[in-house]
Amino acid sequence: SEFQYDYEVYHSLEEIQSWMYEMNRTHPHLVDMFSIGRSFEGRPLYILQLGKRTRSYKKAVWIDCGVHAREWIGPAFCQWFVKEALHSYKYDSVMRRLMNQLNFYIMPVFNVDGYHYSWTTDRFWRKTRSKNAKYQCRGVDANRNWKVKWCDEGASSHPCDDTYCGPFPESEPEVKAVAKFLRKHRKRVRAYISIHAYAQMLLYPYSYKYATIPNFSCVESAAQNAVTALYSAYGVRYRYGPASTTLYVSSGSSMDWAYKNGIPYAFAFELRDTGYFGFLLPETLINPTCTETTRAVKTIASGLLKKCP
Amino acid sequence: YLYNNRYAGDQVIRVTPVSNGEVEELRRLFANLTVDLWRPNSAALIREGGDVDLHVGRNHTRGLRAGLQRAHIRHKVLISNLQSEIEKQTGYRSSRKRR
Repeated sequence: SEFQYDYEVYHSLEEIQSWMYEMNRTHPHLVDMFSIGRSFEGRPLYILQLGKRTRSYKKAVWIDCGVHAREWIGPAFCQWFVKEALHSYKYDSVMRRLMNQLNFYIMPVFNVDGYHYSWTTDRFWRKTRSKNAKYQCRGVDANRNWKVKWCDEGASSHPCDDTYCGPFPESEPEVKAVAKFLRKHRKRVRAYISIHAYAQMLLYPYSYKYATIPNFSCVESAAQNAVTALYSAYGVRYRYGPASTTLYVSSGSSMDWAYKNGIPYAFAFELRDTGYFGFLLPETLINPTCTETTRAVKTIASGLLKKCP
Repeated sequence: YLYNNRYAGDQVIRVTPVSNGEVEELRRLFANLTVDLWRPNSAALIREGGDVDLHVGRNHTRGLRAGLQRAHIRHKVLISNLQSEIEKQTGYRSSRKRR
């Protein structure tokens, strides 16, 4: 029977992992599933690779969700995007072209230990669940642990703080595994997208300084096109711009690291809403939030197939 | 109850400091109270004119709001009972399952 999976509710880590297996099993020509390592607590870090299998060289888009455990709409979006890509491949010429010409590396839950903990113990947990040698407090902010301006402004060196940068860069096995994968595939990954919540923003580098990126005009127009596509769904406005001025300065972020690592289009989405529900976005809003964001991501991906002057 | 009802009576409050003095006052308040900052992620990132969304435990809501009123800092309650909002967020599924 058709695999019954409800994309309009939030799912536990176990449900998401069995869903990934099912997507891999039922779509052998478009999906490949593999693990890039294990979390601090030993859970596998699964990736779904979407795209038509071809021998020829394909550019790729990386999308990770669930870096911060309490931001549940992130993993919901990654699942929704996979569903949309696979279900619309037959009838949506834009999605078919993207899947034929690009690969999408989707990481539905980056911070698997933290996400599990937010389901079982602390609904507002943010960090990983690694142990600290000297303090009782656990966890590192997985978006302050990257080797780019590590532990500078906007990060904390105190293990009990929510923005704790960790004992050293890439101290977190989850961060190290993704950094290693992206370093290995840096030639083909042309866009890095990290899904967070909440603020309704589309951010691009830099986070750690008030400076303009060299390919600003290309990235700026990609962001503008993306938020316009997003707006076309339900009229929801997203602000966009460099993270340092649009949101706040923060160091050691995955987006800055991806950009510094040679990925020319690096973005961070802060999905709905602007604070009415905050991290508790109701399940009734999963559909519109993911529908509009899928339009934005498709626009970013389509932009990779054109040359930016 | 989800999470053993640990969030019953907790609140989410939005504070909007309009001067540097109010930013400093907020930081002082948060230093003494355990608050879970939702936005921005740390007190160091609080800026004049920027919204601060914070989750405060039921035992501290009164103290915090008294402190904000004393300092005449504009604030409003975004979520008055966090536990019921948590139940609602995924409770929708159980009602759908019942249907």
